[in-house]
Amino acid sequence: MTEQHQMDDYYEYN
Amino acid sequence: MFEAKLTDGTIFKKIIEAIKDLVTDVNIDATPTGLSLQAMDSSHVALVNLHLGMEGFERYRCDRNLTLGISITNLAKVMKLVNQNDSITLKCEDEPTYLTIVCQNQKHDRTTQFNVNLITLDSEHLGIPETEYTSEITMNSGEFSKLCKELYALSETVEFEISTTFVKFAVEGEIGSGSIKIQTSADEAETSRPEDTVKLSFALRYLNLFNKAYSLSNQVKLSMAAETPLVVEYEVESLGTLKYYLAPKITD
Repeated sequence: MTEQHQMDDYYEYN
Repeated sequence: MFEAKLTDGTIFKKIIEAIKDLVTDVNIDATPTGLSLQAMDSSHVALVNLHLGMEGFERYRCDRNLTLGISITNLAKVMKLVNQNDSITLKCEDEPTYLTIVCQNQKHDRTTQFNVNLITLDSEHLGIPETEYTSEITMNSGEFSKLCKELYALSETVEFEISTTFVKFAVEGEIGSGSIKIQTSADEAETSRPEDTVKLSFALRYLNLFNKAYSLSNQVKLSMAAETPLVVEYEVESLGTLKYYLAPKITD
C-alpha cells in the first residue's frame, strides 16, 4: 500500500 | 525593458519541451541577474525550478524585475517555429501584455516573430530551504532515462537507494520484483560512509516526465535525504540549471 506525499507537506508558501 | 538573446535557441525550446507536460501556466521571473521559474504540477506532487543566469545569454538586459505569466502549452506551440541553429530573442516592455519572441537563422535571411499574450496568475511560490542532501549521485542522463522507462513497464513505483558509492533502483510488481544497481567510481568509494544510504519510493510516471530534459545535459544529478523530496537536476551548459523536485510515496 503506497500513498503519495505532496510538495506542500515539505515546503511552505512564501 | 527586457531583452534576452540566446545564440542557440534550441536550448530554450528543449527546456519548454521538458516542462510542458508537467506544468501548464507559469510565472517567469525576469530580474537583472537572469530568468527563473518555479511551478508545481496540478497535483502538487512535483515541482519544476529553472534558473538561467544572465551571463549565459549573448545579450541580456532587464531594467527592472518583471513577472511574466505565460501559458507553457502555448509557448510550446510557438517553439515549433524555432529551427535548428536559430537564435532566439525574448523581449517585452516594462508593463507588458505580451512577450515577443524573435527567431533568426544563422545566415540572418529568415526572421520569425511572434507575440505571445501574457496572463495574470496567482503566485504559488514555495520556499525551498537550503537542504543538506545525505546522498547525491551523478549519472548518465540517457541511462537514467532508459532505465526509468523500462522499470515503468514493470511497476508504477520505484524504490531509490542512493549512497555516495552506488545507486539502486528496486521495483516490485504483479509479475515479480527486481533491481538495478549502478556502482560509481572507486575514488568515490574510498570516501564513502555506509550511513549515507537513504531509501525512498517514487512514482515512475513523474520520473519519466522529468527525463524529457535528458537532451539538455549528458549528466543528471540525483540528490536525496530522508523525509524530503528527491531532486533531479540537469545542468544547462553555461546557462543555469533545471531542477525537478518529486515528493516521495509513503510506503508501509
